[in-house]
Amino acid sequence: ETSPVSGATLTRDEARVTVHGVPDVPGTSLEIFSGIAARKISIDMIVQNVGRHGRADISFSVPTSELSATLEAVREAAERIGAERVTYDQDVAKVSVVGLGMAKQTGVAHQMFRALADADVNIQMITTSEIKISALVARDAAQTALRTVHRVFNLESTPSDAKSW
Amino acid sequence: ETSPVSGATLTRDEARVTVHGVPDVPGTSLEIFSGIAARKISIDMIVQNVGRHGRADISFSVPTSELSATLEAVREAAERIGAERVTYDQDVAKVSVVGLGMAKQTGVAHQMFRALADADVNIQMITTSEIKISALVARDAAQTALRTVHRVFNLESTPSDAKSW
Ligand SMILES: C[C@@H](O)[C@H](N)C(=O)O
Ligand SMILES: C[C@@H](O)[C@H](N)C(=O)O
Repeated sequence: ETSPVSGATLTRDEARVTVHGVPDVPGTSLEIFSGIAARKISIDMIVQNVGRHGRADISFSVPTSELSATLEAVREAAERIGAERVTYDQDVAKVSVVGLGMAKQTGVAHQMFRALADADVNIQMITTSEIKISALVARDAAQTALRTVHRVFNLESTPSDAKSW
Repeated sequence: ETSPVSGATLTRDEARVTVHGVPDVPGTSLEIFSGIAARKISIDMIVQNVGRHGRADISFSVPTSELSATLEAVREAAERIGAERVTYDQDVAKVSVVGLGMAKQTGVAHQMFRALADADVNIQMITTSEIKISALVARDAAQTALRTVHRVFNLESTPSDAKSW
């Protein structure tokens, strides 16, 4: 039988940055990412949910080594656009399930969230695509999260499963 | 030269649902998606940003034909877990850029946000993976958004580019 999930990955060297209260009008996300692009900082996940009272929060993750350059760029941009504040968290890890058969992921997302809930791991952020579902968790929960996801999806716990990409 | 972006897609038949004020503890996202999985509703993007004061918002999109079944499932779950409320929007479309060369997408995300800003298209939600950056926009901005993204990334405007997957 073909499982919709072919693997799970863990990215530990990651820091989360959030710009809170970004005016929800065209041009503000551009401002934030211009500064980052100019410094050639590599970004992993970008997440924005719907705004509220004309403001939205934009989060993204960067390698921990790029955190201070990122904060410098982002604080400048946040001020220019009138965002409320910038927060960050270095104690995070991203756990993902990957699979080509995950189109319309409902069953897979449900199982992944069940795995994490059963392991008492809190999900801090969620982002998805047809081939990947990613959850940001606390770094000290990373190993537990990966192990649980491996178990729930019957993935072998071999070193190759733990590559981050 | 190989462009990191190989195509752009537009998905118009999409409705956005948000569960606001979800208690940010293990198990709540599971509750929301269990009801949806039980009804075999297909989900496209799932987005959750970091919580605030112990609560987070979880949004996701479904085909418009599944909206009422989704709202039924989600309102039940929202009540069970003590979330604040459920909102939805049928007037949305998802525009995405796709590419295998987008790893550490900073340049691509920046260009996509510039394209949308220049076209005065407001970005309502953002989700990313290594091969895809998606933005939820108002449905009446969909064509403009797609055209602008095609222009900025030098993609041909052929019918095959507008397939949604
Ligand atoms: C919040 C931010 O995404 C804004 N809506 C923009 O379009 O840039
Ligand atoms: C908000 C929701 O994602 C919660 N943190 C959970 O783990 O289920």
